[in-house]
Amino acid sequence: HKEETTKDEL
Amino acid sequence: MNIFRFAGDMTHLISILILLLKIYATKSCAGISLKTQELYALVFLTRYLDLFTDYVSLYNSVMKIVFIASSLAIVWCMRRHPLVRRSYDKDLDTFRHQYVVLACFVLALVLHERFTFQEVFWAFSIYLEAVAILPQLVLLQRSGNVDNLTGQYVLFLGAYRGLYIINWIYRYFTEDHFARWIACVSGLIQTALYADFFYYYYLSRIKQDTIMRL
Repeated sequence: HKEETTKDEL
Repeated sequence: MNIFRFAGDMTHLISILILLLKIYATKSCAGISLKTQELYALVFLTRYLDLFTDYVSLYNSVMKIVFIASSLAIVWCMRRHPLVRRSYDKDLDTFRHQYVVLACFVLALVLHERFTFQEVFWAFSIYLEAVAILPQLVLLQRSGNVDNLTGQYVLFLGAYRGLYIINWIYRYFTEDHFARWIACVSGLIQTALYADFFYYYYLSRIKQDTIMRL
């Protein structure tokens, strides 16, 4: 299942 | 990082460069909302609290510093620069941004991923970014005729938001991860604000141009 991303966006 | 995310970051950067260029070249900030610029400075300062604690990439760190520095420079010019500050449309820039800041902070206290200093301020910055353009949109609508650079500034900001949504869709289908729901929902609301504005603003401008030509 999918997991949330780390905060890698700006 | 996919091409949509990168293109989104670049249009965001270009929008800020357009604003700096306009202020530098014309020594004027006519048509620019100081309140929106202050909100963006607050957005970057509160979101990038992780600058020294969480390293993602050199690209991310450099962009964070560029966004913080450029937004502070714009606010400084509009408030302190002897020539630029004179052209500020104070009477047109009347949006009550303090209530928006308060509302976003309360929302961040209620809706966040974890109740920590960084996480609450991260959520606050996401909520605030979604509505930070409102004083600028109000100013544009009130001042009527807007110079090309100001129009292009808002256009590039809108493009940045649109590309980020495509980036989230792309990531959803290509990665095992999906973007954070707080950022997605706020991002959708923010993009809807731009879409609504573009729809009515450019539609009315096209109408006006047609009437002028006739």
